Amino acid sequence: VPVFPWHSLVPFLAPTQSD
Amino acid sequence: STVAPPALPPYFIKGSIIQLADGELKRVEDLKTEDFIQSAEISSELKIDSSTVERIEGSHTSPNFAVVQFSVGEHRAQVSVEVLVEYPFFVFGQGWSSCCPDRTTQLLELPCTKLSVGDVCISLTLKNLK
Repeated sequence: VPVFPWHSLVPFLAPTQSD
Repeated sequence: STVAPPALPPYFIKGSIIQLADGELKRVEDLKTEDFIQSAEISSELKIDSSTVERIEGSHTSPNFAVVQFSVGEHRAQVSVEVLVEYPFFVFGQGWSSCCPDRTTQLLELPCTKLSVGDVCISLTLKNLK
C-alpha cells in the first residue's frame, strides 16, 4: 500500500517577494 | 476535439494512506486542520499559510478546469492556480472542498464541500532559510 507524505496534499503557493 | 482530462493525483482517492510529520498514518478523508498545522510545526522547511479564495472562474482553455485566485499570507500576495474542477483544497476548520464537489465525490469518493469565495485554504510556503 503506498504511503503519501502529508505535504503532497497541500498546494504550494509561493508568493513572489515584492520587497 | 476532446482532450482526456489529466488524472488527479492518487493520494486524493478515499482510503489513501497519508503520513503526518510525526510518522502517524491517517486516511486522507480523516485528516483534520490540526494534522496539517502540527505537521508544519515539526517541519524544518515548510510553513502553513492562509490562502483566502478571492475569485473562482471557469478556465478559458477547458471546461474541466477552473482558475482559483488566492490571497496568500499576511502580505496578501495574489496567486492564481488553474486546476481540475474536482481538485480538492483543504479549508481551515471545514475540510476538503472543491469547485465541483459532486464530481470530486463521484471520481474520488472523497467527501467534499463546495469551495467558495472567502474560504480560507491551507497552503504551504518555505520557511525562511538562513
